[in-house]
Amino acid sequence: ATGHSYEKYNTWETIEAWTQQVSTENPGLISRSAIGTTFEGRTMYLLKVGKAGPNKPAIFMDCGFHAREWISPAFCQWFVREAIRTYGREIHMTELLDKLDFYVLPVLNIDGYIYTWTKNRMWRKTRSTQAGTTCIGTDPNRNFDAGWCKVGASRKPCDDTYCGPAAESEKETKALANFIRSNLSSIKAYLTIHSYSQMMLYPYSYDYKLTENSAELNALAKASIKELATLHGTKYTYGPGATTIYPAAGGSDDWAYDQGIKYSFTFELRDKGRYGFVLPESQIRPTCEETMLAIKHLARYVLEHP
Amino acid sequence: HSGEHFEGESVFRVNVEDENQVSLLHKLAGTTEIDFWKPDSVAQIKPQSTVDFRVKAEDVFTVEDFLERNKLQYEVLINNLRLAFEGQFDSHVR
Repeated sequence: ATGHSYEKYNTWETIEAWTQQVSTENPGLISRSAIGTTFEGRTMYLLKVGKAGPNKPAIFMDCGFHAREWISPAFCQWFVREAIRTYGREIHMTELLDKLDFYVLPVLNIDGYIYTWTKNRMWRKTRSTQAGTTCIGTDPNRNFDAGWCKVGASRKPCDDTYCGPAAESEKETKALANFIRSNLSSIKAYLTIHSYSQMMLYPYSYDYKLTENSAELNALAKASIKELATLHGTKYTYGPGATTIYPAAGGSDDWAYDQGIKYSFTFELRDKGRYGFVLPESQIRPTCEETMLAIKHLARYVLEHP
Repeated sequence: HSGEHFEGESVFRVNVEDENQVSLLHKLAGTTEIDFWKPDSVAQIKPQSTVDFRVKAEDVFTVEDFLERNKLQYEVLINNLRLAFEGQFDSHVR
């Protein structure tokens, strides 16, 4: 992974090589697998991070849904870095990785991410094509079978919030959904990392209804962002997606929750608009450091509430 | 970066007070190519919120004129997106 840096935005080629390198160099802690391929045929790598052992509960975390949100994949890489760096040294991370596994998907929308590096930095969607239109791509976070295309999504292929011709129409969302369906018995929490707005959201977004454990999710979000704020004072808001940000159907967090994963959150990382999607690399470190505190708090809670 | 250069493109933030101003933004989106940053689309704009969106260089003055004529309160978050892109690669590692 020549040229890879945790404090830089890395190209997909570098990230792909990095997934190989970290799993090869840390065989007792990290294993790499493929959960599918993208529309353009690229392999979707998943890293399983945790001390090797049978029947451990797991947390699934994905990054890189929306191509232009570059801080998101940077965080998934940073998480793996911290796992490697502090396992066996830092008591909390060591306990977490001894008792939990983290499934980390560094970039879901690889085709779109590459497109932002090579053609259009502002691209958001996948790069899939379909008959009947010259417009490209589906919004992966409108493509899940959770109130699919009911609200806050568009049925027009040219729109940025296009929900796709059908739920799970995208190879990328289908691959993620299939993996989670196949591992539901072990996955206790689902986290999806986006930007920007500095928010921690939980279901539902596809409806104003609340989850049966919304009081628990609310308290957990409140405590997690309190942890986050201790490092650099970064202020987050939190709440159910529909009322905290806006109603939007087809989201992966709602879908995961309805699959039975009772701890399901969307993180919208820095910032609040000063740079937006163009967050400078100099903010990768502070953003990831503070987000680690929230994720570790969440993981400890999940561990204590099986 | 062999693709679009975004020279002179700007990102606006508009404070939306009421339904009338929501309608005005729908009208603007109907006549000008707008890339909504937050919320994701014009359909999700609601009163008492802020809206961030990007416009092409050739539309910046038209958009500013529209916002001022309709007394929409706004600020320019990013003046020239190309410079912001260059500025994002500021890691000391580089």
